[in-house]
Formats: sequence, C-alpha cells, structure tokens
Amino acid sequence: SSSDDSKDEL
Amino acid sequence: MNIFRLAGDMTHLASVLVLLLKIHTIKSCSGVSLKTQELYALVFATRYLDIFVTYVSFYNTVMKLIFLGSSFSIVWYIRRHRVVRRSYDKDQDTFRHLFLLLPCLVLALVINEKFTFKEVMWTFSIYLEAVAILPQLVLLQRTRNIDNLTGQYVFLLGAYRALYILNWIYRYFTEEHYVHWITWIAGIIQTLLYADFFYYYFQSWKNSVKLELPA
Repeated sequence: SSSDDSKDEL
Repeated sequence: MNIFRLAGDMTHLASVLVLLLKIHTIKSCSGVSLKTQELYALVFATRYLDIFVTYVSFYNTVMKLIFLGSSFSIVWYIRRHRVVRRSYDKDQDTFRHLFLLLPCLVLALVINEKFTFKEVMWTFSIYLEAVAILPQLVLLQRTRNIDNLTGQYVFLLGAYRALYILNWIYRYFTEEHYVHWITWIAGIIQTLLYADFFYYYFQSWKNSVKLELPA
C-alpha cells in the first residue's frame, strides 16, 4: 500500500 | 534520502528539542498549548504502531523513538511536573480535542488506501498532524505575547512542513510510482495553516521588533 512505500518518511 | 527530506527532519527535530529544552531549563511552559502537544503525542503513537515490526533503517527507528519520547515527555512535563505545570495557561488553552479528533477519525475511516486497522490509524495520524497545530496557533493569537522560544518552535515546525513539500516534489520527479495524494493534500493544508504566522514572524524579524500577532 502507499503507506508502506512512504513509511520511510517520518 | 534527499537534502530537503533531511533538512525537514532536522528542523522537525530542532523544533521539538527547542520546546523540550525551554520547558526543562526555564521550568515554564507558558505560551505552550498542552492540547497541541497531546495531539502530537497521539499522532506519533498512531503513526508508529509498527515501529518494532517494520524495519526501514536505523535512522528511521531512532528518529521515531526520539519523536515518541520527546512528545510524551513534553506532555508529562506540562501535566505532571511540580513546577512546570503551574505555568500552564489552562484558561487560555481551551480548544477542544474532539473537534479535531472526531473529523480526522471519520475521514480516515472513509478516505484511506486500505481498510485495515494499521492503515486507518496511519491515515488518521496524517490527518491529525495536519491540524494539530491549531490549538497552539489559537493560544498564540489569544495571548499575543509570544516569547522567542515559542516563536522559534512554531517557525521550525512550519519550516519542517515546507521542506517536506520540497522533498515530495523532488521525489515525484526522481522516483517512479511516488504519488501519495492523501499525504500531499494533508501536508499542503498543514503548511498553509502556518502562512499567517510566517507572515508576522518575518515582519517582526525584518523590523527587528518583538513578534506580536494581531488580535
């Protein structure tokens, strides 16, 4: 999911 | 990681540390909104639910721990510290949590990318972060009397948001499949909330006078 990709952001 | 993202994280870190150091050293939380700090603690708690499950990098884990630790420490100081809690402007800090929490929760349940507990909580934290500064801005507006550190805290938070937008623009052009509407729209709204504050902050800086917001 998108949140998984952007989990590298804080 | 690009330079905008790193600079954004560093200003975010600086904002939290400025606030924590101010409270710790002068033993006063005057001008600081407990409501906003409680909302941020909730933002981090709901966003980093999987902190010990999903590993991204050492940097990410350490930063997450710092944000969780510092936000809960600030709340603890204002609510529980023998000296600090006496300086809390309780009568001025009247913004109701629920007015922000409830709409964010409903929105997260309706507009999300996957209907799972983790994903809805993550989306909720994105929406809540966008508006969590409001009680603080209202408090500043009300008391009008802003000390340097509180002004710097809000300025650094606003700078962090602006830098994250530059980071997204950069990533959009350099990475494939980097489209995150929910994060972007919430992030842009969040940054716009600081526009008014920024205007007065730069005015006071340019004229080297004390920062004061209009009534």
